[in-house]
Amino acid sequence: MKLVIAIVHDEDSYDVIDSLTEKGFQVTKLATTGGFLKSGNTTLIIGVEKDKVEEVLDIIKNVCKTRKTVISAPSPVMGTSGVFVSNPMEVTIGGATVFVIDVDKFEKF
Amino acid sequence: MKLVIAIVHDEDSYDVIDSLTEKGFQVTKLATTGGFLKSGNTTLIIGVEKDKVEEVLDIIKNVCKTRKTVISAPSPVMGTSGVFVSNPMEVTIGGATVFVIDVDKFEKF
Amino acid sequence: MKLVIAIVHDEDSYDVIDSLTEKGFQVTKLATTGGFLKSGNTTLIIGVEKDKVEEVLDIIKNVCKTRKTVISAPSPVMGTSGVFVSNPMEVTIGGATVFVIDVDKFEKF
Ligand SMILES: Nc1ncnc2c1ncn2[C@@H]1O[C@@H]2COP(=O)(O)O[C@H]3[C@@H](O)[C@H](n4cnc5c(N)ncnc54)O[C@@H]3COP(=O)(O)O[C@H]2[C@H]1O
Ligand SMILES: Nc1ncnc2c1ncn2[C@@H]1O[C@@H]2COP(=O)(O)O[C@H]3[C@@H](O)[C@H](n4cnc5c(N)ncnc54)O[C@@H]3COP(=O)(O)O[C@H]2[C@H]1O
Ligand SMILES: Nc1ncnc2c1ncn2[C@@H]1O[C@@H]2COP(=O)(O)O[C@H]3[C@@H](O)[C@H](n4cnc5c(N)ncnc54)O[C@@H]3COP(=O)(O)O[C@H]2[C@H]1O
Repeated sequence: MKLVIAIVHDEDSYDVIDSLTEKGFQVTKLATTGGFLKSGNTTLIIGVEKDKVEEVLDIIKNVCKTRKTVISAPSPVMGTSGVFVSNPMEVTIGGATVFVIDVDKFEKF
Repeated sequence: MKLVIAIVHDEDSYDVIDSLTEKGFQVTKLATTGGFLKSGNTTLIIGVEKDKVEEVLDIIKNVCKTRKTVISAPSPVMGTSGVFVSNPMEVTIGGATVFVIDVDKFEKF
Repeated sequence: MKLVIAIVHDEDSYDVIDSLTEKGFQVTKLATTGGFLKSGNTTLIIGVEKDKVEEVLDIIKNVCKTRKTVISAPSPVMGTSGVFVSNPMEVTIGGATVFVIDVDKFEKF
């Protein structure tokens, strides 16, 4: 038995939890805060058999990996106040930090 | 030193924390959420000497183990609307999921 | 890779997080509750390379160690109601409980 502790972005947490539970994995969710940016994020605790750890890591990677996306960032048209055009802007979103820890003993009561 | 991480139901958390602290064990409580049912539950962190782990597991088991209880579930009397009799109904409550992890180093400052 | 799990007082949590992030360490913060006093405290998760564990422990110790401080506790002047003088009173504040756990595998996605 291993304990997977994964820190993910709030926006990705719903998708990754659903992907994990659809595959029969059990997950507990903690609402946490980033020490540096001081904004909310999500920490997942996933107890899983040793031979399934890679499958869990793959699911987290596919849903949460850092990726580029295009958002339309409004920017004022030169000179005319109040008139905005939306400029496509590429930003980086997502990301996951994952620790796998050995479990000495596992019990269900 | 071992770290016991126990996920229990909110209704059992007060009793199990009191039982543990009465026996001199130290406990930290986290408010968490179940990944599947998406409802609140409680995760306990209990740092304990290796030779006391079994005693901690016994306390968790005695307080939190899955058990049957009878609740009176109201159900409408055949045909007469608004008239309810309470039927005894057996339901399963409780349960605990427990991980024991090895601690490399323990400090109190 | 090691995981440092530190339970500190809320009042010390801002200083210790800032001290750790200034030194380039990464920290995740959990709002937790003490099992005995049932009051809020803070649990920090810090994933750190093995050779930096001592430096992290030193920072936690310097900021959070149990220490004496003098507070002025108001106490009524003998006999005259409503008149208070402040008496210096020595109290103990702070403290940290720290677990260091071995990490089998560490990934960033
Ligand atoms: N080794 C570790 N141990 C415990 N928790 C960990 C961790 N590595 C990452 N985390 C958690 O994951 C969140 C995202 O980290 P990430 O490395 O993607 O993105 C980080 C990183 O790029 C940067 N960052 C974090 N700490 C930094 C520091 N001390 N100096 C410079 N940049 C930092 O700011 C982003 C947001 O950090 P924030 O602390 O708000 O939120 C962090 C933190 O909650
Ligand atoms: N290996 C593990 N790793 C991390 N956390 C764990 C865990 N095993 C249990 N938990 C935690 O304990 C709670 C109760 O689990 P239990 O197995 O008694 O009761 C579970 C189980 O009977 C069922 N269940 C959970 N995940 C499932 C899934 N993927 N497929 C089918 N049934 C699932 O639903 C009940 C409630 O699950 P929920 O997720 O809301 O809440 C879970 C979860 O927060
Ligand atoms: N081995 C461990 N495992 C998990 N969490 C741990 C722990 N040791 C300490 N903690 C956490 O750190 C907080 C402060 O502990 P400390 O030992 O400084 O200060 C403690 C201790 O001096 C005393 N205490 C705690 N449990 C006790 C018990 N069962 N019997 C007598 N005194 C207790 O009350 C203070 C506040 O305790 P509280 O539970 O509210 O809050 C605790 C608890 O959240």
